[in-house]
Amino acid sequence: MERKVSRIYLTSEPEIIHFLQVAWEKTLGSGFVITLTDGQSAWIGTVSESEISQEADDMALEKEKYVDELRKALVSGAGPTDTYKFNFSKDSCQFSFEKNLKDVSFRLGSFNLEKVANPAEVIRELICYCLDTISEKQAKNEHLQKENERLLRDWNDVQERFEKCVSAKEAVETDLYKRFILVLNEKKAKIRSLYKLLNEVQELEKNIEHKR
Amino acid sequence: MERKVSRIYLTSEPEIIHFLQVAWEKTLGSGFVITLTDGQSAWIGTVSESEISQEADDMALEKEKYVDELRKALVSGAGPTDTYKFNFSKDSCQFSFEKNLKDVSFRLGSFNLEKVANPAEVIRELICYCLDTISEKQAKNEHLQKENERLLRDWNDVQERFEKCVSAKEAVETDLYKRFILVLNEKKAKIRSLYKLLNEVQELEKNIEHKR
Amino acid sequence: CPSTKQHFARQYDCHGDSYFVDTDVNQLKEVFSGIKTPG
Repeated sequence: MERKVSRIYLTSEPEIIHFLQVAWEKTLGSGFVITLTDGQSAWIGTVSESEISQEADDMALEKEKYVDELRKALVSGAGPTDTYKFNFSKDSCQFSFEKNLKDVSFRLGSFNLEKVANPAEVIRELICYCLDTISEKQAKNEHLQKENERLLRDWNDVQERFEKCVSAKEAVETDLYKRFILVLNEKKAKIRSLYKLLNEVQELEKNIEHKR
Repeated sequence: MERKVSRIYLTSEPEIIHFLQVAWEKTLGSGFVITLTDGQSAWIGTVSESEISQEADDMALEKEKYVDELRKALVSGAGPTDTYKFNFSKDSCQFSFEKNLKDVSFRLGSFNLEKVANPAEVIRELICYCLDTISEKQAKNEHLQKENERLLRDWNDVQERFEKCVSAKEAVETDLYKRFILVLNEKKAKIRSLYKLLNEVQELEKNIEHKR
Repeated sequence: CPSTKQHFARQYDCHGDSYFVDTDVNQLKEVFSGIKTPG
C-alpha cells in the first residue's frame, strides 16, 4: 500500500495547518482513502475508482490525465502554495479542491468525508507512519553512504593500479630504448671500424700499385 | 536545535502508543524540553542542566555517563522494548522512567510535566517536524543516490582506462621489439656487405700478387 | 639527384637511422615513429 501525508491550508481556516493523508493500493486511479486532520479532529473518506472515472468524465478529461491532476493536488505536495485551493466544511464534511491557473479557478474534485469517532487513534497512526518513514529513509541513507564509501575506496584502488600501470609502461619503454641504443651503437661502431679497415686496405693497394 | 521523536508505551496504558519528543540546544546534558502526547492530549516539561547534574549525583553517576543513559532511554529509541519502563501519572503529571537490567529495575529519572492547554497545536507542530524530517532525508537520499551513480560511472571509467593501459603495456613491448628488429637488421645487412667487400678486395689483391 | 640519393644511402638505412653516428633516445624514437607498420 502506498501512502503520502502532506500539509494543506483550508480556505476557511488559513491560519491552521491541516494534514492530508492519501492511501491507495495499486494505483491512485483504482481508488484511495483520504484522511484529513487538524491535530485534534479527523475526517476520513473513501473515493472509489468509479467516482474517479465519473469526475474525469464530468470534467471532460481522460481518466489518466485526471488522476495525474489528483496526484499533483493531493499527493505530491510540491509546487507553489497557491496552485491549489482546499475547502472543507466541518458541517457538511464536504472536502473539495480547485486548481488555480492565471487567476481562474478550476474545480478539481469533491469528496464526502466522515468525522472519525476516535481521532486520537488516527492521529497516532499517522505519526507512527511518519516515524516509520523517517526510520526507513534513515536506513536507506546509511546504506547509500556505506555504498558510496565503498565505491570511493574501489575507485581509489583502481586509480592507484592505473597510475602504477602507466609508470610501469613508461619504465618498460625507457628500459627497452636503453637496451636498443646499446645494441645499435655497438653495431654502428662495428660498421665504422669496417669502413676504416676497408679504406686502409684500398689506400694500401693504391700505394703498392703506384710504386709498381 | 536538535530534536528527536520516539514511540513509547506507558506502564499505566500499555495498549496506547505515546510519543516522546526531546529537544535540546547544544547538548542533551545542557538541558532539554520534553513533550509527551497520546495524539489527543499533550504534556510538556523543561529539564535544566542543574536538575540533570542533581539526578546524576543522586545516582552516584558521572554526569556524562548519566546523560548517556538519558540519551539511550529518551532519544535513541532503539533496543528491545523492555529495556526501559516509562511511567506517567496524568493526575500528578509526573513522568518517570526506569532501566531494566536482568529483572532488576533502576530508576533513571523523574520530571514534572504540565498539561498543554492547546494540544492540537503541539500535535500539529510534531507532525510538521516529522514531515520536514522526511523531506530532508528524502533529499539526502536523492543526493546520495546521484553521488552513488556518479561514483559508479567514475569507477567504470577508470577501470576501462586501467584495462586499456594493461593491454597497451603488453602491446608496446611487442611493437618496440618489432621496430627495433627492423632497424637492427639494416645494420647487420650493412656489416655483412662490408665484410663481403673487404673479402673481395683482399681476394683481388692476392690474385694480383700471385700473377705478378 | 642520384648523387644525393647515393650519399644518403651510404650514410643512412632505409628507416633513416645513421650507419655511423651513435643514436640516442630521441633520435631512435623519431626513427621508430617513421616506421609505419612493423612486420
